[in-house]
Amino acid sequence: KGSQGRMESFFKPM
Amino acid sequence: MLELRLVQGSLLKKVIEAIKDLVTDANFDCSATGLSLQAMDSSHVALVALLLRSEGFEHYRCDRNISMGMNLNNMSKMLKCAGNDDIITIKGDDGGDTITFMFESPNQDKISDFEMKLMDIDSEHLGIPEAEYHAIVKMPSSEFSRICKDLSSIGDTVVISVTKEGVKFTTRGDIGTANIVCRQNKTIDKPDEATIIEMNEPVSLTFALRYLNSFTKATSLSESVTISLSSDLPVVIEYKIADMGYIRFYLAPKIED
Repeated sequence: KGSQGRMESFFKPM
Repeated sequence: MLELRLVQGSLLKKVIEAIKDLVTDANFDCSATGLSLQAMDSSHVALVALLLRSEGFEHYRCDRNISMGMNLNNMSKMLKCAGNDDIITIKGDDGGDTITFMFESPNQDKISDFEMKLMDIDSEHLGIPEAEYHAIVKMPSSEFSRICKDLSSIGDTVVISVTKEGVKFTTRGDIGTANIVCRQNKTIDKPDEATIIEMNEPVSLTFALRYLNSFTKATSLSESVTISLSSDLPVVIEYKIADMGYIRFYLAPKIED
């Protein structure tokens, strides 16, 4: 079914 | 010194109810711009961004930028004590370890104040760049809520695909499959009931329905919802908060193995 992505894979900490 | 007076106190009640199941603790950041919040769920799969602009408050005083850590469940307990028609004022002192919520009934015959303990929260703030989305769908928020609820009784995930035909929601489970297609529908008098699809290129992404269902707790804040999709970004589900700002939910897609 695919694995669940996480926010940090898309947006970098400021 | 912080003093924010919100005539339509029910908005704050609704905002907290919309996010409290997704996020346990969050820092509320107060600046001259307004009251904002960014927080992730415990598994870092979803993120919520809230903005209530200063202009939306009847009175807005924030002498310097402050960040106030709050437990949303506790905040919800206190705000539930406010009537739906009450005016809510948030008061705080610089460096204080509590915040006060004052509730005034519309005819001023009942005034309550609730003092809540603040907490230190270590939260990482993510930078969310402006992005060009492959497709943006605006639809009635109640319709989106209905679709997420209906599909979650059949499957755990939904594929959201936008083509020139419309936006398609597909799920699959042990009992079978379901497809719901919503076509563009601008030809009605009420703009809130329209479905508008702006597509730069076709896009198809898979999401966990559990999170989308949690986001729909914000449905009562806005008649319509905007879904922004790009193949390489989390989906953004935005509910506008009348004259004040927005609540945006970001959800990371499922990634093909």
